[in-house]
Amino acid sequence: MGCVSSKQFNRAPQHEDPAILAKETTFSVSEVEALFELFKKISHSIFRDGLIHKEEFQLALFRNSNKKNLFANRIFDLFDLKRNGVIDFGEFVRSLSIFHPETPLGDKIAFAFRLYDLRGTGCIEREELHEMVLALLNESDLFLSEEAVEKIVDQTFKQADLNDDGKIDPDEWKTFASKNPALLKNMTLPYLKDITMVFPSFILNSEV
Amino acid sequence: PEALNAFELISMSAGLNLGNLFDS
Repeated sequence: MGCVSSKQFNRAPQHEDPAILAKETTFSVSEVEALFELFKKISHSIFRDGLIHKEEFQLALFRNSNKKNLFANRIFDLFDLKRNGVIDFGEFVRSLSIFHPETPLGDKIAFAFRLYDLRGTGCIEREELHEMVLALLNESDLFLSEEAVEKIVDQTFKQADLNDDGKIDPDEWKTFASKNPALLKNMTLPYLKDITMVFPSFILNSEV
Repeated sequence: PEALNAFELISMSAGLNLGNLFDS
C-alpha cells in the first residue's frame, strides 16, 4: 500500500484578514491581496496545503527544493515567526513588509541583525561571522584562502566592534550599517511597490 | 573581495535574491 505525506491532506488554513495585515504592515489592502496570489502559488508548489514549507521556499528561490544555502535557511527561519516549521500567510506578509521600499531603515537594520545573529545570542560573534563567510564561499564559486578570510573578519570587527569586546551588539550594528548602506541593499525589494501589477488577478479574488 | 568588509562580501555573494520569489 502506498504512503502519501500527511502534509498533503491538511485542510487549508484560515488566512488572516487583509485589512488587518495592511494595518500592521507597509502594504495596502490591494497589495496584501496581490501577495496572496503569490503566496498561493508558492504554498501549492509541492505540498498544496496552503502553507509554505522550507522545500517550497527553496524551490521558489532557486528552482531547486534541495539546494543548501545558509542564508535561505536563515530567512525561512526568520519568516517563520511562530517557529512551527512553516510560513503562513500572515507571517509571509509581515516578513516581506520589512523588504518594502517604504519600510523604515531601522526595521531593515534590525532584521539584518537577526539574520546575522546565527545562534540568537543577541550579538554577532566573531565565530558566527567567520562561519557565514565560509558558508558563502562553499556555496558560491568564490575562493579565498583561510588567511584572507581571517583578515576580512578581523578588519570587519575592527570597524564594527566599537567597544572591542569581540562581538557586535545591536547598537554597534546600527552604527556600522548606517555608515555602510550597501549592506542593506538586499533588504529592499523594489518589486514590492509593483506587486498589484505583477499579480493583477488579485482583483478577481478580492474580498474587499 | 579582500577589500570588502565581511558583511559586504556576504550581502553581495550569498547567492540569495528574494526577488526570485516573484518569478516563481
